[in-house]
Amino acid sequence: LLEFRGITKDYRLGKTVVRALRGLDLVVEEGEVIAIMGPSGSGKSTLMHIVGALDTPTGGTAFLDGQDLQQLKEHQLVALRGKKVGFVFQTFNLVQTLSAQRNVELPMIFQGIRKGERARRARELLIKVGLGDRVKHKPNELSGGERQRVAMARALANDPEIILADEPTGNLDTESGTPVLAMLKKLSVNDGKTVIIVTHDPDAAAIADRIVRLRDGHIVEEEVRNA
Amino acid sequence: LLEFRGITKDYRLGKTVVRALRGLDLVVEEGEVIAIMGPSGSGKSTLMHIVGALDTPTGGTAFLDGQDLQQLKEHQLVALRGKKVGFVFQTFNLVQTLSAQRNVELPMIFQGIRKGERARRARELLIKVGLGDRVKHKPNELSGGERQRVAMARALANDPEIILADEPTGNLDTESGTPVLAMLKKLSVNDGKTVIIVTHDPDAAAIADRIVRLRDGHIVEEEVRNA
Ligand SMILES: Nc1ncnc2c1ncn2[C@@H]1O[C@H](COP(=O)(O)OP(=O)(O)OP(=O)(O)O)[C@@H](O)[C@H]1O
Ligand SMILES: Nc1ncnc2c1ncn2[C@@H]1O[C@H](COP(=O)(O)OP(=O)(O)OP(=O)(O)O)[C@@H](O)[C@H]1O
Ligand SMILES: [Mg+2]
Ligand SMILES: [Mg+2]
Repeated sequence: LLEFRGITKDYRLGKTVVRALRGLDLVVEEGEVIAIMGPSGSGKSTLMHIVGALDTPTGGTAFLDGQDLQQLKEHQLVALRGKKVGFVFQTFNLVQTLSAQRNVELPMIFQGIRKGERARRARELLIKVGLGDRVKHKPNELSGGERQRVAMARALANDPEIILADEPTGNLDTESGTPVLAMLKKLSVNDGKTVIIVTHDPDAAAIADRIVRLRDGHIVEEEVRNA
Repeated sequence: LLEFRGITKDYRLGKTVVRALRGLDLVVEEGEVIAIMGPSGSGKSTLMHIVGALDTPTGGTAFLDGQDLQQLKEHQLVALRGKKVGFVFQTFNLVQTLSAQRNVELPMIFQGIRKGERARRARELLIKVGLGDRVKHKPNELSGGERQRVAMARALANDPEIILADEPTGNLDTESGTPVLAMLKKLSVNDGKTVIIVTHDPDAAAIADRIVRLRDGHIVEEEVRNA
């Protein structure tokens, strides 16, 4: 399903170069739950952006469902992402002027889903993440963990094949985080979705089939949890 | 030092009212380390903003060092906060156009610290949080946990008496978070500073003298850890 080989990523900053990823291979099968872990600054979010086709690697090859991502034009990448990938950003990236419900509806507008169906599905997803009584709140009228859960609901709006969640429980206590993790696990076990989670929360890593550990832009360890 | 009694906080949203804090008492002695814990949406950040005089309660009394916060004018609150309180926001609140070093220098400019001393102190604080080689990076050129650590360094810029840190390790793995927590503990033990941390990270709660647990805007439990 996902095949990334020899991936490097350099950021240029004036005269210096920050080598965020220094050559790594990642192959993910359909329906797997992967946890990507590692110290702050080790390259996890950079890798997630490349896997989600939101950024291009400096070197290496990237295939999603057999398609060479580096051969696709921008509008083709946008179409591919819109249909197949749900992204929960580490910074949430919610639209500040829209309510929680409208934020979750936004990706569905791009896919041409009708208004009534959009509203119904958005409310259903917000109830699932425990925010049924906060649907009309704007992001600055929500707590940190509530914003994070709106971002999770939005990532699921178009029922994507691949869910990429960057620190989905970072702002959540155990009681609020457990339903989110259970939902992610179900998407894999029941619906065959592929889930990749960046985390340093052991409870989130516990739902993974495989843990990939990064350090300084390398994969230093892979741990298979379920045979 | 800090005396908050009968604190309520209501948010008005159109016709509905969200009662974020429903009457709570919090008394904090000088030099204490307090951990505030509780589910997402239970009122922790709301309480932190009131304790840090960044927001006013709907009801109740608020005294900081014997001063009635509700009798102070805006410019007096700004002066009090600038001198005595260091705040690490859950959303970091860094200035996007300034480098990490300039972000840490900013509070010192308001206190009239000279340029050379500001730069020296900012670099020293950034080295302490493990970002000595990222001082020139702007926030969008840093990882999530690195931004969080810049926010921590900035909170300590004016050597405040009171440090309020809202989820200081939310984006940090254990290896990156341990030095931050050790630094906060030292500020209390060595320098007699008062430290209040909102967290759901057990490692952060472990440095506290007392844990205050919130649920639905109430304090439901207090646990004294060190006699
Ligand atoms: N400006 C606002 N307008 C309306 N409701 C608000 C506003 N800010 C916060 N709230 C609501 O008040 C409640 C408490 O929010 P608060 O940010 O204090 O929670 P929290 O304990 O910090 O949560 P988290 O752990 O998710 O950060 C939440 O349910 C939130 O939806
Ligand atoms: N736009 C950029 N320009 C320069 N350096 C960058 C940029 N974005 C990230 N970096 C650097 O690349 C490294 C990897 O960043 P990345 O965000 O992938 O880390 P991370 O593993 O997600 O960390 P965290 O756990 O703190 O979120 C970091 O050291 C960061 O400073
Ligand atoms: Mg990251
Ligand atoms: Mg909060």
